[in-house]
Amino acid sequence: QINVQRPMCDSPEAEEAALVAQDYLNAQHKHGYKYALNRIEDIKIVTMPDGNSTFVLEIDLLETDCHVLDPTPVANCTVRPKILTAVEGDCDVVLKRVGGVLTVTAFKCKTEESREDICVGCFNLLPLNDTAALEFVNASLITLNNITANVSYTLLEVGRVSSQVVSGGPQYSAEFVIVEANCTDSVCLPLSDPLAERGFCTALGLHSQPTVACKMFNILMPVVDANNTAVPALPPAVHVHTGSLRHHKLTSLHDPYLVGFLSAESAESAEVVPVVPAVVDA
Amino acid sequence: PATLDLTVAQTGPVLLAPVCPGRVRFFK
Repeated sequence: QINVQRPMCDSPEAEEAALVAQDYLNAQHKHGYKYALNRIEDIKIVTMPDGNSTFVLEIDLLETDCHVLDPTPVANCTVRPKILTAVEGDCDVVLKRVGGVLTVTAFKCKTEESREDICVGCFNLLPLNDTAALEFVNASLITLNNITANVSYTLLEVGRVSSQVVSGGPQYSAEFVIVEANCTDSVCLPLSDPLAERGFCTALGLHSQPTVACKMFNILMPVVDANNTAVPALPPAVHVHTGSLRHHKLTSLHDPYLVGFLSAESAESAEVVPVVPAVVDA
Repeated sequence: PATLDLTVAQTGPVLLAPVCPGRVRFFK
Protein backbone atom coordinates (compact mmCIF):
# COMPACT_ATOMS: atom_id res chain seq x y z
CA GLN A 1 0.00 0.00 0.00
CA ILE A 2 3.02 2.29 0.32
CA ASN A 3 4.12 3.69 -2.99
CA VAL A 4 7.78 4.67 -3.45
CA GLN A 5 8.67 6.84 -6.43
CA ARG A 6 12.03 8.03 -7.67
CA PRO A 7 11.25 10.98 -9.94
CA MET A 8 13.88 12.70 -12.02
CA CYS A 9 16.00 15.14 -10.06
CA ASP A 10 15.04 17.94 -12.45
CA SER A 11 11.34 17.13 -12.35
CA PRO A 12 8.92 19.85 -11.24
CA GLU A 13 8.12 18.07 -7.97
CA ALA A 14 11.82 17.70 -7.16
CA GLU A 15 12.48 21.37 -7.93
CA GLU A 16 9.51 22.44 -5.83
CA ALA A 17 10.69 20.41 -2.84
CA ALA A 18 14.28 21.60 -3.24
CA LEU A 19 13.28 25.26 -3.24
CA VAL A 20 11.12 24.75 -0.14
CA ALA A 21 14.12 23.08 1.50
CA GLN A 22 16.46 25.89 0.42
CA ASP A 23 14.20 28.59 1.88
CA TYR A 24 13.68 26.62 5.07
CA LEU A 25 17.41 26.09 5.61
CA ASN A 26 18.13 29.77 5.03
CA ALA A 27 15.42 30.72 7.51
CA GLN A 28 17.18 28.69 10.21
CA HIS A 29 20.16 30.99 10.23
CA LYS A 30 20.82 34.00 12.39
CA HIS A 31 24.45 34.22 11.30
CA GLY A 32 26.35 33.80 8.09
CA TYR A 33 25.13 33.85 4.53
CA LYS A 34 22.23 32.60 2.49
CA TYR A 35 22.75 29.45 0.48
CA ALA A 36 21.47 28.85 -3.04
CA LEU A 37 20.45 25.54 -4.56
CA ASN A 38 23.14 24.23 -6.87
CA ARG A 39 22.03 20.70 -7.65
CA ILE A 40 19.45 18.13 -6.62
CA GLU A 41 21.48 15.01 -5.94
CA ASP A 42 18.70 12.54 -5.23
CA ILE A 43 15.00 12.35 -4.43
CA LYS A 44 12.62 9.70 -3.21
CA ILE A 45 8.90 10.17 -2.62
CA VAL A 46 7.06 7.82 -0.28
CA THR A 47 3.29 8.07 -0.62
CA MET A 48 1.10 6.63 2.11
CA PRO A 49 -2.38 5.17 1.62
CA ASP A 50 -3.94 8.34 3.00
CA GLY A 51 -2.39 10.28 0.13
CA ASN A 52 0.18 12.14 2.22
CA SER A 53 3.71 12.01 0.88
CA THR A 54 7.17 12.14 2.40
CA PHE A 55 9.95 13.56 0.26
CA VAL A 56 13.50 12.49 1.03
CA LEU A 57 15.80 14.89 -0.71
CA GLU A 58 19.54 15.25 -1.08
CA ILE A 59 20.64 18.69 -2.25
CA ASP A 60 23.83 20.60 -2.86
CA LEU A 61 23.87 24.28 -1.88
CA LEU A 62 26.41 27.05 -2.40
CA GLU A 63 27.09 30.08 -0.25
CA THR A 64 26.00 33.43 -1.66
CA ASP A 65 27.20 36.92 -0.83
CA CYS A 66 23.89 37.84 0.84
CA HIS A 67 23.94 37.87 4.61
CA VAL A 68 20.97 36.18 6.26
CA LEU A 69 19.83 39.54 7.64
CA ASP A 70 19.79 40.96 4.12
CA PRO A 71 16.18 40.91 2.86
CA THR A 72 17.31 40.31 -0.72
CA PRO A 73 15.67 37.12 -2.05
CA VAL A 74 18.24 34.37 -2.42
CA ALA A 75 17.37 34.14 -6.10
CA ASN A 76 18.87 37.62 -6.50
CA CYS A 77 22.02 36.86 -4.52
CA THR A 78 25.34 36.07 -6.14
CA VAL A 79 26.91 32.69 -5.53
CA ARG A 80 30.52 33.05 -4.49
CA PRO A 81 32.86 31.79 -7.18
CA LYS A 82 35.36 29.07 -6.45
CA ILE A 83 38.27 31.45 -6.61
CA LEU A 84 36.87 33.29 -3.57
CA THR A 85 36.70 29.99 -1.71
CA ALA A 86 33.23 28.70 -2.31
CA VAL A 87 31.46 27.13 0.63
CA GLU A 88 29.27 24.18 -0.19
CA GLY A 89 26.53 22.62 1.88
CA ASP A 90 25.33 19.06 1.38
CA CYS A 91 21.98 18.49 2.98
CA ASP A 92 19.61 15.58 3.45
CA VAL A 93 16.12 17.00 3.89
CA VAL A 94 12.84 15.30 4.73
CA LEU A 95 9.64 17.07 3.75
CA LYS A 96 6.00 16.13 4.09
CA ARG A 97 3.26 17.06 1.68
CA VAL A 98 -0.02 17.27 3.53
CA GLY A 99 -3.00 18.73 1.78
CA GLY A 100 -0.75 19.83 -1.03
CA VAL A 101 1.52 21.87 1.23
CA LEU A 102 5.20 20.95 1.53
CA THR A 103 6.89 21.45 4.89
CA VAL A 104 10.33 20.46 6.09
CA THR A 105 10.28 18.03 8.99
CA ALA A 106 13.97 17.15 9.36
CA PHE A 107 17.30 17.91 7.85
CA LYS A 108 20.99 17.19 8.23
CA CYS A 109 23.72 19.25 6.63
CA LYS A 110 27.46 19.23 6.36
CA THR A 111 29.50 22.12 5.04
CA GLU A 112 32.77 22.17 3.18
CA GLU A 113 34.90 24.85 1.63
CA SER A 114 36.61 24.56 -1.72
CA ARG A 115 40.36 24.21 -1.38
CA GLU A 116 41.36 23.24 -4.89
CA ASP A 117 41.33 26.73 -6.37
CA ILE A 118 43.58 28.42 -3.85
CA CYS A 119 46.33 30.25 -5.72
CA VAL A 120 49.41 32.30 -4.94
CA GLY A 121 48.56 35.99 -4.81
CA CYS A 122 44.84 35.37 -4.41
CA PHE A 123 42.76 36.22 -1.39
CA ASN A 124 42.77 33.34 1.05
CA LEU A 125 40.03 32.83 3.58
CA LEU A 126 41.17 33.34 7.17
CA PRO A 127 39.73 31.90 10.36
CA LEU A 128 37.07 34.17 11.80
CA ASN A 129 39.09 34.52 14.99
CA ASP A 130 42.28 35.64 13.23
CA THR A 131 43.71 38.41 15.41
CA ALA A 132 45.16 40.60 12.66
CA ALA A 133 42.02 40.27 10.57
CA LEU A 134 39.83 41.25 13.51
CA GLU A 135 42.05 44.29 14.10
CA PHE A 136 41.42 45.20 10.49
CA VAL A 137 37.68 44.85 11.02
CA ASN A 138 37.90 47.05 14.09
CA ALA A 139 39.87 49.67 12.15
CA SER A 140 37.18 49.52 9.47
CA LEU A 141 34.49 50.12 12.07
CA ILE A 142 36.38 53.11 13.46
CA THR A 143 36.70 54.49 9.94
CA LEU A 144 32.98 54.05 9.45
CA ASN A 145 32.05 55.69 12.75
CA ASN A 146 34.28 58.63 11.93
CA ILE A 147 32.16 59.61 8.96
CA THR A 148 28.68 58.83 10.26
CA ALA A 149 27.03 61.82 11.85
CA ASN A 150 24.89 61.48 15.00
CA VAL A 151 24.92 57.72 14.87
CA SER A 152 27.44 55.10 15.90
CA TYR A 153 27.67 51.47 15.02
CA THR A 154 29.13 48.46 16.69
CA LEU A 155 30.03 45.06 15.39
CA LEU A 156 27.35 42.40 15.31
CA GLU A 157 29.13 39.68 13.42
CA VAL A 158 32.13 39.04 11.23
CA GLY A 159 31.07 37.17 8.11
CA ARG A 160 34.30 36.63 6.20
CA VAL A 161 37.90 37.71 6.45
CA SER A 162 40.58 37.00 3.92
CA SER A 163 44.03 38.27 3.10
CA GLN A 164 46.23 38.66 0.07
CA VAL A 165 49.97 39.16 -0.07
CA VAL A 166 50.85 42.43 -1.83
CA SER A 167 54.01 44.51 -1.96
CA GLY A 168 53.00 46.75 0.98
CA GLY A 169 52.23 43.82 3.23
CA PRO A 170 49.12 41.77 3.70
CA GLN A 171 45.99 43.29 2.24
CA TYR A 172 42.76 42.36 3.98
CA SER A 173 39.24 41.92 2.81
CA ALA A 174 36.50 41.69 5.39
CA GLU A 175 32.75 41.41 5.50
CA PHE A 176 30.91 42.22 8.70
CA VAL A 177 27.51 43.16 10.06
CA ILE A 178 26.99 46.33 12.08
CA VAL A 179 24.19 47.52 14.29
CA GLU A 180 23.33 50.94 15.60
CA ALA A 181 24.84 51.46 19.03
CA ASN A 182 24.67 53.71 22.04
CA CYS A 183 28.23 54.84 22.72
CA THR A 184 29.45 56.46 25.90
CA ASP A 185 33.15 57.16 26.24
CA SER A 186 34.83 54.17 24.65
CA VAL A 187 32.04 51.67 25.23
CA CYS A 188 29.38 50.99 22.62
CA LEU A 189 26.37 48.86 23.32
CA PRO A 190 24.11 47.63 20.53
CA LEU A 191 20.65 49.17 20.61
CA SER A 192 18.15 46.58 21.71
CA ASP A 193 15.46 48.28 19.68
CA PRO A 194 14.41 45.87 16.94
CA LEU A 195 14.26 48.87 14.66
CA ALA A 196 17.94 49.62 15.29
CA GLU A 197 19.66 50.20 11.99
CA ARG A 198 21.70 47.28 10.69
CA GLY A 199 24.02 47.01 7.79
CA PHE A 200 26.35 44.74 5.92
CA CYS A 201 29.80 46.16 5.32
CA THR A 202 32.73 45.24 3.14
CA ALA A 203 36.20 46.57 3.86
CA LEU A 204 39.35 46.33 1.80
CA GLY A 205 42.86 47.59 2.29
CA LEU A 206 46.08 47.39 4.20
CA HIS A 207 46.00 46.79 7.91
CA SER A 208 45.27 50.34 9.08
CA GLN A 209 43.94 51.83 5.86
CA PRO A 210 40.60 50.26 5.17
CA THR A 211 38.14 51.41 2.60
CA VAL A 212 34.65 50.65 3.81
CA ALA A 213 31.27 50.44 2.11
CA CYS A 214 28.10 49.45 3.88
CA LYS A 215 24.74 48.39 2.64
CA MET A 216 22.13 49.37 5.21
CA PHE A 217 19.79 46.80 3.81
CA ASN A 218 18.74 48.59 0.68
CA ILE A 219 20.54 51.86 1.52
CA LEU A 220 24.05 52.04 0.15
CA MET A 221 26.30 54.27 2.23
CA PRO A 222 29.10 56.22 0.55
CA VAL A 223 32.53 54.71 0.27
CA VAL A 224 34.93 56.30 2.74
CA ASP A 225 38.63 56.16 3.39
CA ALA A 226 40.73 56.08 6.53
CA ASN A 227 41.86 59.71 6.66
CA ASN A 228 39.57 60.65 9.53
CA THR A 229 40.64 61.19 13.11
CA ALA A 230 40.51 57.96 15.05
CA VAL A 231 37.80 57.57 17.67
CA PRO A 232 38.28 55.47 20.80
CA ALA A 233 38.50 51.80 20.06
CA LEU A 234 35.23 49.95 20.16
CA PRO A 235 35.06 46.62 21.89
CA PRO A 236 34.12 44.05 19.29
CA ALA A 237 30.84 42.37 20.11
CA VAL A 238 31.76 39.68 17.62
CA HIS A 239 29.65 36.63 17.15
CA VAL A 240 31.77 34.08 18.97
CA HIS A 241 33.50 31.41 16.94
CA THR A 242 35.04 28.49 18.68
CA GLY A 243 37.72 26.13 17.51
CA SER A 244 39.07 26.47 14.01
CA LEU A 245 35.87 27.33 12.18
CA ARG A 246 36.78 29.08 8.96
CA HIS A 247 33.31 30.14 7.93
CA HIS A 248 29.68 30.13 8.91
CA LYS A 249 28.23 26.70 8.42
CA LEU A 250 24.79 25.46 7.71
CA THR A 251 22.91 24.50 10.83
CA SER A 252 22.40 20.81 11.49
CA LEU A 253 18.98 19.80 12.71
CA HIS A 254 17.94 16.29 13.43
CA ASP A 255 14.48 14.90 13.98
CA PRO A 256 14.85 11.58 15.81
CA TYR A 257 11.44 10.42 14.61
CA LEU A 258 12.58 10.58 11.02
CA VAL A 259 16.09 9.30 11.56
CA GLY A 260 15.46 6.42 9.18
CA PHE A 261 15.07 8.80 6.28
CA LEU A 262 18.38 10.55 6.88
CA SER A 263 21.49 8.77 5.72
CA ALA A 264 23.83 7.60 8.47
CA GLU A 265 27.01 9.66 8.09
CA SER A 266 28.08 10.12 11.66
CA ALA A 267 31.67 10.92 10.75
CA GLU A 268 30.58 13.78 8.48
CA SER A 269 28.08 15.07 10.99
CA ALA A 270 30.95 15.93 13.28
CA GLU A 271 31.74 18.85 10.96
CA VAL A 272 28.50 20.68 11.52
CA VAL A 273 27.70 23.27 14.13
CA PRO A 274 26.30 21.84 17.39
CA VAL A 275 22.68 20.93 16.96
CA VAL A 276 20.08 23.57 17.57
CA PRO A 277 17.13 22.23 19.58
CA ALA A 278 14.68 20.92 17.04
CA VAL A 279 11.50 22.89 16.53
CA VAL A 280 9.63 20.65 14.19
CA ASP A 281 6.23 21.33 12.74
CA ALA A 282 3.51 19.59 14.67
CA PRO B 1 0.81 -21.79 -23.42
CA ALA B 2 1.34 -19.04 -25.91
CA THR B 3 3.96 -16.43 -25.13
CA LEU B 4 3.77 -12.79 -25.98
CA ASP B 5 6.81 -11.31 -27.66
CA LEU B 6 7.23 -7.75 -26.35
CA THR B 7 10.41 -7.06 -28.30
CA VAL B 8 10.25 -3.75 -30.15
CA ALA B 9 12.50 -3.04 -33.04
CA GLN B 10 15.14 -0.42 -32.15
CA THR B 11 15.46 2.04 -35.04
CA GLY B 12 17.80 4.66 -33.57
CA PRO B 13 20.12 5.43 -30.72
CA VAL B 14 18.58 5.50 -27.28
CA LEU B 15 19.37 8.70 -25.40
CA LEU B 16 18.43 8.34 -21.80
CA ALA B 17 18.65 11.51 -19.70
CA PRO B 18 20.26 10.78 -16.37
CA VAL B 19 17.57 10.67 -13.73
CA CYS B 20 19.80 11.82 -10.90
CA PRO B 21 21.72 13.88 -9.99
CA GLY B 22 20.08 16.84 -11.65
CA ARG B 23 21.54 19.78 -13.48
CA VAL B 24 24.30 21.91 -12.00
CA ARG B 25 23.08 25.48 -11.64
CA PHE B 26 26.38 27.19 -10.85
CA PHE B 27 29.44 24.94 -10.77
CA LYS B 28 30.39 21.48 -9.68
